[in-house]
Amino acid sequence: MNIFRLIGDLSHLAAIIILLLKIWKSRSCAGISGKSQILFAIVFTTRYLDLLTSFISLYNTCMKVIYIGCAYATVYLIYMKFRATYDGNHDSFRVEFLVVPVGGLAVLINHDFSFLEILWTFSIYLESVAILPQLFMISKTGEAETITTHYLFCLGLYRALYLFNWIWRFYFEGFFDMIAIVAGVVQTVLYCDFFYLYVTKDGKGYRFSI
Amino acid sequence: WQRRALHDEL
Repeated sequence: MNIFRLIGDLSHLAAIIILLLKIWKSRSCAGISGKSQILFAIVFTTRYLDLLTSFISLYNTCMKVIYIGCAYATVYLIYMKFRATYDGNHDSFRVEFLVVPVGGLAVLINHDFSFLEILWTFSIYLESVAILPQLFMISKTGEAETITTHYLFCLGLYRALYLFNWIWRFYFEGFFDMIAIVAGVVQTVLYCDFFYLYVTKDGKGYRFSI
Repeated sequence: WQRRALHDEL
């Protein structure tokens, strides 16, 4: 564990908690892409099946359980509890255009042609594009609540910090995982446009197109 | 290129 990965994980946890609390407290999921949240639930489910097969550390296990729990709780709030506030018209990104190519790529390019490894690879590839429906929705509505932008900032920051974690681990531990790194770069690049707007705007709500 | 059997990252 290194400082970049720790702050990255905490930033990721913060993003997940910010979103869950925002929906719960405001009792509304307006402006939130349910499709992205479903994709994140799939990402965590397919990546953390190793909860059943291997124990790495208490931290690792706890965080995985929290991530999966919060992801499904968020999907539940969007599609069940507060579904009346779900803005389905603007959440119109065709996720099959993400899942099918990512699934095919995971079968073609992976470290090991085994069930769990292909699922892990699928999860890594899917996570790199899972935010697209959310970014697409914001570009369609042309605005995002300030709290939503903080959520996106933390979410984008986490994988950017993981890039530094991988540099650190390559330098100090001599290993790297090309699949995770390439997907992590793609994922972070997708946020660059948003990062620019997040930093240049003075936080008074957003009217911008991505 | 050290293949990592166990994925120890979140």
